[in-house]
Amino acid sequence: SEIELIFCPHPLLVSSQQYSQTRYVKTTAKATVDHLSKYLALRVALEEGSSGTPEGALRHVSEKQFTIYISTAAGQFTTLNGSLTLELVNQKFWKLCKPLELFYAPT
Amino acid sequence: PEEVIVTDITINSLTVTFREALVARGFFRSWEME
Repeated sequence: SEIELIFCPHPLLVSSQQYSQTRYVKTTAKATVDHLSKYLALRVALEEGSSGTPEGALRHVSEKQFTIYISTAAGQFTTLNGSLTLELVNQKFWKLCKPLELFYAPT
Repeated sequence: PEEVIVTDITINSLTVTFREALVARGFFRSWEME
């Protein structure tokens, strides 16, 4: 019931200066792509220190700030619908016994 | 990993917990099994 994922900046849509961090994340399989997007927005806001406290940051972040992609073939990226659960993404697009690899870019 | 960041995110009343590590080694079970 737990999903392991590697979360990287989109190699084509994000400059190396913008977000360089690869994130190693675990969460429940019932989490949606929107949960992941909102989580990323919160982490970035906290790391940039732009929203002060975690409570303040939570009030200002949105799941719409980042778009999440999966690589389906060499150089091909598919946008993931926000309502998809990570379990479904794993079953439909990944199908491998290793951490799910996802990419993010500002919307 | 020594440091794991735990964060709860709620959307439409569904709260899920995220755990993030700074390094993958020792964090991912599926890698450790390979």
